[in-house]
Amino acid sequence: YKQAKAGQRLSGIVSYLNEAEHRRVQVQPVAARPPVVDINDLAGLVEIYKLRASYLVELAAKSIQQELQRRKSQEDAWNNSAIELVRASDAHCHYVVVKLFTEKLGEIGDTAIHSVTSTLALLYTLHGITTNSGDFLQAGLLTVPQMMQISARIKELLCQLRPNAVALVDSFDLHDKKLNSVLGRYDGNVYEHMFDWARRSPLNATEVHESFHKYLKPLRSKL
Amino acid sequence: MNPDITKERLNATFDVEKLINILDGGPEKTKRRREIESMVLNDPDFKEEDPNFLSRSERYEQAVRKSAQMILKIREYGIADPDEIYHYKNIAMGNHHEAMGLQFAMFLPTLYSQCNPQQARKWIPLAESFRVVGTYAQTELGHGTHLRGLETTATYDPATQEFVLNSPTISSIKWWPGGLGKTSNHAIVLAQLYTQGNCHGLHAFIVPIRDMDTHEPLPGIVVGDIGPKFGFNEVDNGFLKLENVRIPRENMLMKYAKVEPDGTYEKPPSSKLTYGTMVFIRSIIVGESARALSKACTISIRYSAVRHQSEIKPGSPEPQILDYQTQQYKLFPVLAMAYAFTFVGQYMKQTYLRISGDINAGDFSELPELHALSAGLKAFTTWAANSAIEVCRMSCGGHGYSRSSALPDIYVEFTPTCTYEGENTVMMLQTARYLVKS
Repeated sequence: YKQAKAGQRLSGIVSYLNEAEHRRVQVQPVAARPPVVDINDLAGLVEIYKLRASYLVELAAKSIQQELQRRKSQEDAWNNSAIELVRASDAHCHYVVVKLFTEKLGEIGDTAIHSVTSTLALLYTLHGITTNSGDFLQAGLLTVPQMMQISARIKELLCQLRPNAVALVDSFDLHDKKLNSVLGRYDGNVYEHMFDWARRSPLNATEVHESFHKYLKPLRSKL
Repeated sequence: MNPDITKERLNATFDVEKLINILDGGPEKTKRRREIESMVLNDPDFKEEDPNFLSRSERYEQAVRKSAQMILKIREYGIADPDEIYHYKNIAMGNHHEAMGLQFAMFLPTLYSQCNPQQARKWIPLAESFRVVGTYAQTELGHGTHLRGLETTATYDPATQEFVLNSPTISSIKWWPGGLGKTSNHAIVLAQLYTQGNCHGLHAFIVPIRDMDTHEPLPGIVVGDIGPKFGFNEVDNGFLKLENVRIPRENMLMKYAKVEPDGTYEKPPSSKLTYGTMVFIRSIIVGESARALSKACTISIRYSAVRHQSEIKPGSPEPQILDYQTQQYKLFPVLAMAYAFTFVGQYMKQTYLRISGDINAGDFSELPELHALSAGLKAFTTWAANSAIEVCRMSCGGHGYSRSSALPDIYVEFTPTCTYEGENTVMMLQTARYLVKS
């Protein structure tokens, strides 16, 4: 952030901080006019994740500066801004994940698989926005009506995914032995195997557990 | 086959086998992975008692038996590719960790990367033949991620050309390393190096801790298991107290930093070297987040397809619980996250492999960003996966609470990723440092 602010050209995944700095120099501030967002356009959504990250990085950096102006030491200023700093990192990582997910789609040639994984990517991205809506609204990246649209869109995506839910988890190709789960068995025969499993519990090694003779029966004779 | 789940699979709009190939990184990878998995599945030596029905000691014993068998069989089959070794172990160990995990994950890699030629000639054959079984002892009872705060000392005695390893306080007792309690007979101990009256910071020392024949603790060594934990029942996470233990000068790992016989200290060429290992381990953990999530949502979504409960329309049959919007809203974002993290895990691994060549050639230019990214993504994905696994468990109702579901195991075996290899908040602040600097 400091390097970008000093006009230095950044390389790698943080280069978006340059753009933020460039935009800040423009006349209209970020918060004045939210960008027009097509909530079905993944690339556009990745863009606003990026803006959210740069917004939170700026918030954190400003917090440090304010602390320093209160003549705090660099270390104290850093510690007193740790909450913003963690949120900035979180937003940065979230941006990286949605960016990589979107890029991965470009590598998928099979149309049916491209379609279902695109639905997953869109759900992940929109769900991330709704669970962090405060950031996007506070940064002026989305409006309340757009948020409502996104919530409605998420419901549609749930219905769209419903037919493929089991196939999508089958695609992880986890053998029953690796999963070792009665509920998650490939054949779905859950209840009979749950009953079998329970009957093998060591507690069922005898029909009457020894504690009955040791404690319960004597208890009766004393009462 | 349960008819509900059969119906679900008939409804799919894509070819599952093709998607499996994409997730594996290609059809050949899928084929090979299945070949390796079937080696374990068809091997009677890996028949086992359900760990849920065993005592802690029996679970540890079964894990050591399986570890020993894996070592022999992996050699017998000539499996050398790290990915393939991982597939073999993964299916053999199921949802649990292996007792000798740190021998492979930390002890051997540290010998390979930090022994000088003489040390390598001595220690690597011993470790590879399992005459030496080692662990990596860094964290202390009272100290974790902040390495400069570690208290264990290694003081050089020029008169005898030995280091004296000592745990000066209770808080300096080594604590947590896997395999330390009962399994290992050596440990690479991270200690503050003192020579000629100066402290030169953390360095690594090979310390014998048990007799190589009797396995009895050696003089000055107090070692044992730290007791039952939330999970990791198969692993003897241990404690190690050093009471002025003397080791020869040659036991300090000297590929980079050195101490001459007279006690003169020679600095390592670059302090960044240990960052490479950290980036590697954290990249692997990102992949672990994806794998744990994949398991959890496989269980909860398949179960939600076969479980019927209450009604949407009065009088109609009980619907599959996967038809409830609330159930979809719990599970489908987790499913999407599992895919997201699978792809991020692949990216991190490829990126690390790509630049590790540069690192070896002394080009560190990309390391700072990768170090910051891997720290952040390790924290981001493990925190998110940790709570998502809990969502999966709860979405199975009371049955999710039964050990038969495997969800409690998946949770307790995964959740340490949020604190080990760097506590997540500290990781996030490392990424923030890079962001603010940038």
